[in-house]
Amino acid sequence: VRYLFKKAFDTVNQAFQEIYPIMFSGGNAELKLTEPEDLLHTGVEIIAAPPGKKSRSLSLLSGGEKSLSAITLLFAIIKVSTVPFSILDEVEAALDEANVDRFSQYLETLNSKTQFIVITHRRSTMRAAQRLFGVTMVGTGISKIVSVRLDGELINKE
Amino acid sequence: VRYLFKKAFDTVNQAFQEIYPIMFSGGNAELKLTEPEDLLHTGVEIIAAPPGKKSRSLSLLSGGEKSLSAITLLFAIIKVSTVPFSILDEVEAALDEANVDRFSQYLETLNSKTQFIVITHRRSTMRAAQRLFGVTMVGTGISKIVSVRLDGELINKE
Amino acid sequence: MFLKTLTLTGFKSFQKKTTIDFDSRINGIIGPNGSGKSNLIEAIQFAMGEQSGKSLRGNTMKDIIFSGSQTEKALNRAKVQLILDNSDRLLKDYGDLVTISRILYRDGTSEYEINGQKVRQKDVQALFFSAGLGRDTLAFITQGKVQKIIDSDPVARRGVFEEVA
Amino acid sequence: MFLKTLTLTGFKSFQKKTTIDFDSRINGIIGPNGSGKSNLIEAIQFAMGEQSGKSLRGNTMKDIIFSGSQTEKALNRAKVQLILDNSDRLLKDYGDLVTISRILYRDGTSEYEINGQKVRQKDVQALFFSAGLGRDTLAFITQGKVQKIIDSDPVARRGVFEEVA
Ligand SMILES: Nc1ncnc2c1ncn2[C@@H]1O[C@H](COP(=O)(O)OP(=O)(O)OP(=O)(O)O)[C@@H](O)[C@H]1O
Ligand SMILES: Nc1ncnc2c1ncn2[C@@H]1O[C@H](COP(=O)(O)OP(=O)(O)OP(=O)(O)O)[C@@H](O)[C@H]1O
Ligand SMILES: [Mg+2]
Ligand SMILES: [Mg+2]
Repeated sequence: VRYLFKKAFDTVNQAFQEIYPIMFSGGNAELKLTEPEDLLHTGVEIIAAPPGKKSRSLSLLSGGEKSLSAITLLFAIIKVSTVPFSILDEVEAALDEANVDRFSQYLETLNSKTQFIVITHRRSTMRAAQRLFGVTMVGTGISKIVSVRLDGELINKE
Repeated sequence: VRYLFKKAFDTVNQAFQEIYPIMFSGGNAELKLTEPEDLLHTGVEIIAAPPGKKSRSLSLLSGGEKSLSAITLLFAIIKVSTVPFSILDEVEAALDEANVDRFSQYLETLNSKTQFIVITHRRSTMRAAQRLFGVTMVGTGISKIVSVRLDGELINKE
Repeated sequence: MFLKTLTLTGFKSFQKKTTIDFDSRINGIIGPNGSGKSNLIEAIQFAMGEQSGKSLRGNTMKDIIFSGSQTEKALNRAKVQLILDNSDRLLKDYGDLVTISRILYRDGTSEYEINGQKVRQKDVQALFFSAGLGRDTLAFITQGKVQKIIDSDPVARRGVFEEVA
Repeated sequence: MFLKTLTLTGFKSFQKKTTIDFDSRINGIIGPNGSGKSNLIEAIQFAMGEQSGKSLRGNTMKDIIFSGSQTEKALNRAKVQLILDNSDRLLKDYGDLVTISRILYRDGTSEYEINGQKVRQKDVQALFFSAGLGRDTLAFITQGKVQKIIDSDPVARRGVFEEVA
């Protein structure tokens, strides 16, 4: 068990270090074991420095930087292991336009390995989706599914 | 003290009942005291039913419905009491376009009583602002303020 | 393996039988606030063996059964069915299609089935764990929880790496 | 009363002296992720007498002092000054303009001033409380906290109504 945990940690850590500068357009990050000599109980620390910044405690990161760091960790895990499908509910709500674009672009590089179901209000995530499902609630509090086309009319309305 | 608390509760409750259908385009809501006979220790319950729906436990509300209910409570308080300035940090992040529009419109009705400082990524909130301040971070991790005009070019870029 | 079809009846705001075919690699779900988007995700988690009503935003599990609207009466059961495309045989013991369903009754009891055979909650949970989708997976990020992953305590994060192992 | 000017030096990512004149009724603040928008709000809370470093996202209060970047060295103090326009005399004991400032040193000590006179933290907090901006006010909603207002426990909500009273 210890050996498997360490191997999983090392491969995810390597992928995390590779993907972070892609998602943040620079900067660097890594994962660290809090107690490397006790693999059965050790925790996992995230050290992250957005571009141009010193690495500081995670609590000082901005809302968007926190979301993007978490998404980067998920992408690292998807890259190195088998995750048949992933469900994301408005995970990019706190991101600015540039970061949402990077998010949706990277999603497109992973979808051959993993199927994604993403709930979103953001335009560039909608554009990355190959198919959109609309959910509406008719006046009486009952949900229905409507199929939506990805043409301009929908995106502009949003 | 008890008398002042009850009076404050009653006036806020009345405003809350008035503003809720404006923010939600229908529906109704009210505030209730959990222990009306013990004004020194009672809690305050929020009962809310978005349009077309039965009133259910607050935990079943959607993310956007929760945000909008909290914003409605703040607006009710601002309406009935003196709040010199209010600072809102991306409070409308979970709202869809229609709800953000209602949020920014109502903000405009309150700004004669209260000054607002709002951090936002959403277009219609930016349009409601009479003045926009841009914050940028030059490559070296230092924040600077730039003044931005509210012309089309900025909004389209967002 | 991928999620091919989701069918739900009487689950939260989906009173009538509703079916969605997720036939693409990236499927987007959009709609106004309160329309039922997150309820769909919770239906998937429910069918995968979620045992806590609180994780589905209810006080008890029974809160997930359609409880009526201004015009419709409450129902007495909720049913969710998933059809998995297993043509890549990620699930070694099953064929091309795997159907998983769960019914919850007002008295709080649940009935699980895999390919029409009655099974226990543990069997459904084990099936998904063997496919890399156990309870600690980072692959499901529910609304508002993405920043909590960074705020969580280092030891709590271990589970994520144990899933990968 | 309204907030006319905010000036900060060495507060979080604002290394150099920075001044903002909030001369409108609705002032919008925009910018990319991580640029320093929420830091500005925390500077206002800091000057209003916030005593917990954790509420400003630090581990200790010292974390709010500019701690350097790839090219600049850390500073040893942070200063924030607020100028309030009090021409409506909401603050009865003061004139048209009220200047409030706070300095924090690396050793953790703070110095408060109102109109150039040294005061205690309690005096600054009392000034804002008398203007309807006490610690429990709903008027300040920091990032990510808006939904917590609905999730909070009914008794915890009492404070909001006591502020109004
Ligand atoms: N058991 C139930 N019966 C009927 N309706 C329910 C039940 N449980 C929850 N609901 C309704 O479902 C709605 C919430 O839906 P959901 O959280 O999926 O919205 P959403 O589309 O995700 O919205 P948002 O964009 O704001 O996140 C609530 O308004 C609630 O009243
Ligand atoms: N003491 C400090 N010295 C220097 N920089 C700091 C200090 N404390 C925090 N920072 C930096 O400030 C940045 C966060 O800024 P802030 O939270 O204001 O961003 P924001 O503009 O609100 O972004 P978002 O849109 O993502 O919410 C972090 O990247 C952090 O490194
Ligand atoms: Mg939702
Ligand atoms: Mg912020």
